Amino acid sequence: LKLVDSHDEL
Amino acid sequence: MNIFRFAGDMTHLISILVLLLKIYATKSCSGISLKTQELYAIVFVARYLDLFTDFISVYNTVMKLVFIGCSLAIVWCMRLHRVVRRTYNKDVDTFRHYFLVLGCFLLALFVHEKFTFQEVLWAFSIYLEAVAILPQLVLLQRSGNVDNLTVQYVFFLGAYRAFYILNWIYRYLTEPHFGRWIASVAGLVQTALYADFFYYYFISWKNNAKLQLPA
Repeated sequence: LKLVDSHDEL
Repeated sequence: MNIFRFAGDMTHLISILVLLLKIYATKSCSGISLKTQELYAIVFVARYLDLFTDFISVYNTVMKLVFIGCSLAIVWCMRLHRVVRRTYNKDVDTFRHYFLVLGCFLLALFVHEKFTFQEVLWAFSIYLEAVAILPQLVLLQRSGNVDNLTVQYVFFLGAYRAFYILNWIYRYLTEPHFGRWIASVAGLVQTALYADFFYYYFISWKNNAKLQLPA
């Protein structure tokens, strides 16, 4: 599972 | 995570719980637009495709499952529940929402962060969410007297994106390269659509009267 912050919002 | 975003997510969750409460408690979905609920189900499925591929946090994953689960459960309830479905009045829920789906998809094909399957669908879900409330607002204006839970549902649904706008301002000010323009602009449009509802909601609250939207 790669940790991304591209779409970290719901 | 900042307080504005958390407040927004909680307000969004409350709006869904209020809707579920109304349907469950009154066994009726009168005054609720099935089309808006279908649009929200599409929004969540299209946006949370990364549910099983990207892990951001337990909170993020749990909330995504709750939003997808509740929106599908509401559509199922309004379409198939033997008691509730009879209270759905499709004669007043006549907004042609498929045009919204098509328009948002075409826009997402041209305006997106990256031209990949997931990003185009993500932009599509952002645009669709901005206009998903239209069938519900049209239905509210058509059916004059609306029950309180439905009004509260629409109010919380509008308030959640307003909190998100504060969240984007906060993140823009505190994070160096924060540029979430697609979501911010769409979020502004989304909240603006509620402007007149919020105005009449405030008036009715001030006069302690029932909400009356001008036809």
